[in-house]
Amino acid sequence: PGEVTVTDVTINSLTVTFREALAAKGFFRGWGLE
Amino acid sequence: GASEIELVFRPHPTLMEKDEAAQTRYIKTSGKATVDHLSKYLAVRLALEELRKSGEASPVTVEAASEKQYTIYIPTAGSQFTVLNGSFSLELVSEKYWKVNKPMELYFAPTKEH
Repeated sequence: PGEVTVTDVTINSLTVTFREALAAKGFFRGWGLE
Repeated sequence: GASEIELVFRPHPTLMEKDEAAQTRYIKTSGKATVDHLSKYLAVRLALEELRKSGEASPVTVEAASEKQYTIYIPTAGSQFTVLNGSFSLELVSEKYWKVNKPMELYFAPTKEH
């Protein structure tokens, strides 16, 4: 999927992590992800 | 904990300029993330990418640039787009609107000022 960026975002004390890629293949479940 | 959600995130086809943030984004996050989290994430990412292009990506300028607000939409029946409530979790959005077992497709556009 190329480079995967990881970003944490906090709102009202709840922090969640976002991971982003430029392609679904190799990144999303069932899209070539081993 | 909440299951992981997969998102296909694109600019709104009519509310965004064609060349504005045109890339499709493939995102994974927790189902407990809210629509507001996603909106803030987008603002930070777009600000960072824009500032990196201009060579000014300091933490202070990214913080200032990411103040821009975005509204998140989900496609619904009849080629319509529904505005998502910021407090909804992505898990709730998936259960209430998406209802299928595939990556959820969402759209964004700058929030209109009132």
